[in-house]
Amino acid sequence: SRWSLVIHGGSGRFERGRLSAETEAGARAGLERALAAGSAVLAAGGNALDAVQAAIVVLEDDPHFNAGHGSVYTYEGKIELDAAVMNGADRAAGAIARAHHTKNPILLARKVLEDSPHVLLSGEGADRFSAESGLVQVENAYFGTPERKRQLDEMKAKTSGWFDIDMKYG
Amino acid sequence: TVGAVARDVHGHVAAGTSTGGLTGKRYGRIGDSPLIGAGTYADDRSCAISATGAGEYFIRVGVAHEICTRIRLKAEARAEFLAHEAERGGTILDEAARAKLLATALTGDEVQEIVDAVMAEMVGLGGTGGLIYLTPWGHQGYAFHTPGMYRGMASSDGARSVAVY
Repeated sequence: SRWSLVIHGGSGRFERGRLSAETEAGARAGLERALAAGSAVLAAGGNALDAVQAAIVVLEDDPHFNAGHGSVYTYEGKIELDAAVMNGADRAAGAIARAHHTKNPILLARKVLEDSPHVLLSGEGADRFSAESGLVQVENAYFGTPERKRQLDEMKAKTSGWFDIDMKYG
Repeated sequence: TVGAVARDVHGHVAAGTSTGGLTGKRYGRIGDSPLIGAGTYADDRSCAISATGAGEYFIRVGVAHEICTRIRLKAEARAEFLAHEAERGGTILDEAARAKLLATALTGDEVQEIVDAVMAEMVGLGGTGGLIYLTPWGHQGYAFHTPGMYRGMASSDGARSVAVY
């Protein structure tokens, strides 16, 4: 009868003093809300897949995190979204890559898991499947923020390595 | 990148990951998050995992699946050994007793050692990042090779924590 939930909001060079107090407080508040959302599902006897989804939707809607609203920009100035969910009970899985318009990408991954015979859909096909599935669609610009645009401009102004995640904010 | 792993009251686990990728990525690059077995994996026989970091390295190691496989094989082998020993001593184990053996086959430290070993392999190739994990038997935790990782935990015993560093 015991349940557990663990979440993350990304890793990187989050050294003390480098994060503003406001950013850190905002991110912590987002994590708290995500824990509350997932915990509510589990405490009510809900299943693990629904709890994972509930927690991630909160983080996707929070601009402090690089997922959904608050995602980083590609070199060309667009935003491409990836997501995956997997159920340990039967190893059913759903994933999407380079989606552009689904407000909550984790819901699209869940749709792939439940309503398609596939595991991974990508690009325009993922977008089309999302619209046909009735998920909430938004303009690609919805996912961006001024801070993410600033980070892209900074990254382009420097010649960092391909995998310099400190610069790339992944 | 964001992610979550959960264990429900029925003992089932699940994992999810969502990301915008890397700032300035080009050429249709895709990282580990949507690749089942690299950045996301869940199996009731072993573990649920969600990762974050330099995706190319998590893909090359198959981090999430590799951890789950090592946990499953070690737990099953030890449970089988203990069952064999019990039966040699004259104790016939039913299905419930065998399930209990499996659930207690590994300690939390042993699970963490497996997680750390696979992450060290990934770091050894030049990668960096972190992950969260949770087993169907109640082990849970994280590992990261960056100065910080946004993370949080909650459970039915009332524990709840959020951390960055």
